[in-house]
Amino acid sequence: MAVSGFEGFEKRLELRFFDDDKPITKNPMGLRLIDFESLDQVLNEVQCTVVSAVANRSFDAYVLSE
Amino acid sequence: SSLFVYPTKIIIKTCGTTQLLKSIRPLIHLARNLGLTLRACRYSRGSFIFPKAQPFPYTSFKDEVIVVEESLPKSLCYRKASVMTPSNNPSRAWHVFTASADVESDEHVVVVEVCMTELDRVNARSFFKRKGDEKNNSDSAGKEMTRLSGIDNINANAYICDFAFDPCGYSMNGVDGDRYSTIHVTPEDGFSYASFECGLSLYDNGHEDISEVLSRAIDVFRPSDVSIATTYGGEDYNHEVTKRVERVLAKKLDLKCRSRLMDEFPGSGTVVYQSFTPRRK
Repeated sequence: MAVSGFEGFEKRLELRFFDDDKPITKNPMGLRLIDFESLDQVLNEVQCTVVSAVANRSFDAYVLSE
Repeated sequence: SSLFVYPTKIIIKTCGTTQLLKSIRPLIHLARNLGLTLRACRYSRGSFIFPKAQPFPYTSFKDEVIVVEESLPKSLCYRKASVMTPSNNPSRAWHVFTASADVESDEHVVVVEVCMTELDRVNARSFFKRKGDEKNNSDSAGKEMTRLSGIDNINANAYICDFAFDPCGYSMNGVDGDRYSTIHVTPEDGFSYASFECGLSLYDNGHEDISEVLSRAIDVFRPSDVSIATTYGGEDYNHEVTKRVERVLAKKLDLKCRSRLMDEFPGSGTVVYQSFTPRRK
């Protein structure tokens, strides 16, 4: 095994939320309303950046580089 | 690495020496501003190939758990940390921490996480940029890798967003209705690694058998070592699915299941961790 190389094994975090006082149907976009700049700042803390993105009616997906 | 944002769920998966746990507090804060309260948290990872290269707290799962717990509100009172260690290969453990506000899970999605090491050298070549690729951007080089490797055949219904890294390496996210999939590849010999992950429901009519999808994904890489962590939300654990995965991987890829571990997490479901190697190894 190499002394040092790129670490492929990922760390994975999943956070699930619920709406405080109204059904999610009143805010169907939920977390998808977080603006890109705010997400980018969070990712900066994590030490990665968005390199590609795609979205459909259900969710947003970002490919990140670290 | 990948990030998925659903209306009430965020999944973030990062490799290398990233500081993933630093995202917890700001994400909770951003959600709070939208009137959303944290209901559950799950942090998981395999054993690192280069554990000494990781920064604190990723040098010790105990320290990681402390950091996660300190980042979470007290309302997530059902908490559990577990290290699932195969007796035949202690260096390939699966680490899981969960916290939930409810003892029952409301999530009926099955998440399958596959980790593969020692990729077939010929197959791994697909994930190096070729001469002339430098003229193309990473998007077009990524599309070429998707096609050459056969990743586009894993789920023909998925729209694939792919990216080729320089000089090698590949990431993709697959989008199919409300279902995601993701693949990340580090093809360098000596520490080659690929991961495949997807979220699905066992009860969706028209969705393919999970074992067939896994078989096609693993066949892209032909690895010498495979581990599969399957998380069943709620009361959905299905032993027949676990056995079917073992049967299909044995029949189609000649992979033998060497270890099968199971653990339950309050409010977060059941995790099954299976380890496979080629039958002739």
